[in-house]
Amino acid sequence: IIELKDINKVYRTQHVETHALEELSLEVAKGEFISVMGPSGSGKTTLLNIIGLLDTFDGGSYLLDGDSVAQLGDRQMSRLRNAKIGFIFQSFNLIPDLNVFDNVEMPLRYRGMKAKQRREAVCEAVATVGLTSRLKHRPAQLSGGQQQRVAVARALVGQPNLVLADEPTGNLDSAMATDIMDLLGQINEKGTTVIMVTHDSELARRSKRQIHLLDGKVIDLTMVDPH
Amino acid sequence: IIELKDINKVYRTQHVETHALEELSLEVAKGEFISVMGPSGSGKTTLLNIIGLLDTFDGGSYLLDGDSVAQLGDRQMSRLRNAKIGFIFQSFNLIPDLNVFDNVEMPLRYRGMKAKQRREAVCEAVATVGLTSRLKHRPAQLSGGQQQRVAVARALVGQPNLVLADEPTGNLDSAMATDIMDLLGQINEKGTTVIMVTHDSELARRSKRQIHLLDGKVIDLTMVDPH
Ligand SMILES: Nc1ncnc2c1ncn2[C@@H]1O[C@H](COP(=O)(O)OP(=O)(O)OP(=O)(O)O)[C@@H](O)[C@H]1O
Ligand SMILES: Nc1ncnc2c1ncn2[C@@H]1O[C@H](COP(=O)(O)OP(=O)(O)OP(=O)(O)O)[C@@H](O)[C@H]1O
Ligand SMILES: [Mg+2]
Ligand SMILES: [Mg+2]
Repeated sequence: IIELKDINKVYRTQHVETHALEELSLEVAKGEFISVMGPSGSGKTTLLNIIGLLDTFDGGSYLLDGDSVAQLGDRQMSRLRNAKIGFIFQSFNLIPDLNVFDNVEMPLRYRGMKAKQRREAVCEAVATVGLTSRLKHRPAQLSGGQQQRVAVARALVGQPNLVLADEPTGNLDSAMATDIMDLLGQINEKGTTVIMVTHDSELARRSKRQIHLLDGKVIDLTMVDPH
Repeated sequence: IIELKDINKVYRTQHVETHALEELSLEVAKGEFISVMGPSGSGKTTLLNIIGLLDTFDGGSYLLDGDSVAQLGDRQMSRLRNAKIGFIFQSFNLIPDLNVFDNVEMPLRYRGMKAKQRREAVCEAVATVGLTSRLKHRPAQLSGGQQQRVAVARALVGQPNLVLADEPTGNLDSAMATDIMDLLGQINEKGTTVIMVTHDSELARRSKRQIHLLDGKVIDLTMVDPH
């Protein structure tokens, strides 16, 4: 479903040039559940943003379901994103002036679903993360973990083929983290491909494959000196 | 140093009344290192905001260094906050249009320090969190963990008597998390009181006392049925 080949990504600020990803190659088959791990700054979010068509890359190629994304115009990319991809952002990215219901409903508005259908989908998604009592709260009125759970509900409400989760449990206690992992496990069993960034090796073990990044490259831990 | 007695905090939105803290009492002696744990939504951030004079409470009393904070006017509170308290926010609260240097320098500008002194303090604080190469980056140009480290540097740059850390390592890999914990341990040895919210029991073990919150109350785990 995803074929990344020799991807390069360079961030240039006036002062520093950062090679966030270097000749990174990765293949993900449909229905996989993958964890991406690595130290802070190693390129995990950058990788997810590129896979999720949220950012461009400077070198290499990316085939999504066999089609090269380089060909796609902005309009096509966002249609693709909206139809196929659910994204749980590391910093949640909830809209501050919208309440929980409206935040979670957002992805569905771009699909021409009827209001009644949207309402049902939203209420179900919010129920699965246990926040039905908070539907009318705005993000500032929610705890950090509650905001994270709203971000999860929003990513799943449209039943995407591909879920990209960037540290989906960082603000949650272990009980809640387990619930979210169970949720991701369930949708994965139903066929959704899940790529999850986490620095928690416990959680990573629940995914079928673990990828490790270091300085923008995928490293093969089996070849790394255990000392 | 801190005496909270029967603190009540109620959040009222048009739709829901949330009792975030209920008859909460807590005493913290100078130089302690305490962890505050509890499920998502249990009141940890609310508790820290009240201790840190960032929010008011609806009932009970709070004595900081023997003085009742209820007497304090806004101006006095912010002077007190600035002089004594370093706060690491759960969502970092970095100023988006300021670069790392300016974000970390912010607390010092309210103290009438000379520019040269401020610059030295900032560079040292940023060095302790390993981000000297990012001084001119703005928050959006930093990874999640890098933003978290800037938030830590900003909280410590003024060498406060009291540090309130709300999930200071949530976005960090274990190596970096250990570094931050070492940092907090060091300043605690030098006499700074540290109150840290974490849902990571490993990290909590490094503090000398652990407090557990549930539904806005401090609970005594020794009395909780292990089943
Ligand atoms: N917009 C940007 N401009 C400049 N540099 C950037 C930008 N975004 C990221 N970087 C840099 O690229 C590198 C990789 O960032 P990235 O966010 O992918 O790391 P990460 O692995 O997700 O880190 P973390 O675990 O801390 O979230 C970092 O060194 C970061 O400073
Ligand atoms: N500004 C607010 N308005 C309304 N309700 C609020 C507000 N801030 C917090 N709450 C509610 O108060 C309760 C306690 O929130 P708090 O942020 O203290 O929890 P927490 O223990 O820090 O959670 P987490 O571990 O998820 O960060 C939550 O149920 C939350 O929804
Ligand atoms: Mg990241
Ligand atoms: Mg909190």
